[in-house]
Amino acid sequence: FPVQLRPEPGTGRDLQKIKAYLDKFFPIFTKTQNLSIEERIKEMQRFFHLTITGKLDTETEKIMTLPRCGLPDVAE
Amino acid sequence: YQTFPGTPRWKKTHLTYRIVSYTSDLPRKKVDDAIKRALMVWSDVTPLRFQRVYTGQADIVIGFARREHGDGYPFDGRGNTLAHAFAPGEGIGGDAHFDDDEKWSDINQDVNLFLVAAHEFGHSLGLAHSNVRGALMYPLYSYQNPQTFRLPADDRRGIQKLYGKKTS
Repeated sequence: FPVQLRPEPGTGRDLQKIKAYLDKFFPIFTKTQNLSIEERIKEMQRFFHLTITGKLDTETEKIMTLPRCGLPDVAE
Repeated sequence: YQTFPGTPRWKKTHLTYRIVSYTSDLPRKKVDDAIKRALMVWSDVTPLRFQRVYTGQADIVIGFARREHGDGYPFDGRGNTLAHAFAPGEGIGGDAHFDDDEKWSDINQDVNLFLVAAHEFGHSLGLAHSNVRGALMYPLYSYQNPQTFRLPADDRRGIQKLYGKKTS
């Protein structure tokens, strides 16, 4: 049987989940209004020293599940 | 390390703190002790001094709460967000809130109150998140033995940039 493909970020629940995380911890400021979701994921991956893919890969998804402080990781 | 925009910091070295609510996970004495030791992490390397007050206003107000708790930043139940604190300033500035839906502990590997409080008080004093893995101000929680805790160099540099080194 063909392997079930994982949906790309940009669709459905995955997108909502990553957007909620990014909005909370890597919020958009006036200067960065036009950043795509891919650029925002890259910013998060840079902060956590992950492989920069711009995609919601396993490594990135794992970070999102870890217990953490509620303050944003970037400040205006 | 990073500081907050505008580098807010306390303009005095004698700061007061008040614990206004407790978790039922730990005896009050253990909470008091964890908070005191967490503040000492920072006062050991700077000229800052902390005095506990029991009534009236305090620079750093500390409490446990669940979900929406009056500051517009609701907690999210067990896991994920453990706590948050506000940068130095009047009113809510400096205050530290802990999510009471977590299972707090003083010694074992549930969420260790001392470690989280030490991180949050870094915010109360003006440090933002560090992207240095292993730094106290790294945003993700990881357990280490509180008995052998030493403030990492990145955090020490950050706090001493704001307040200077401890004078003998």
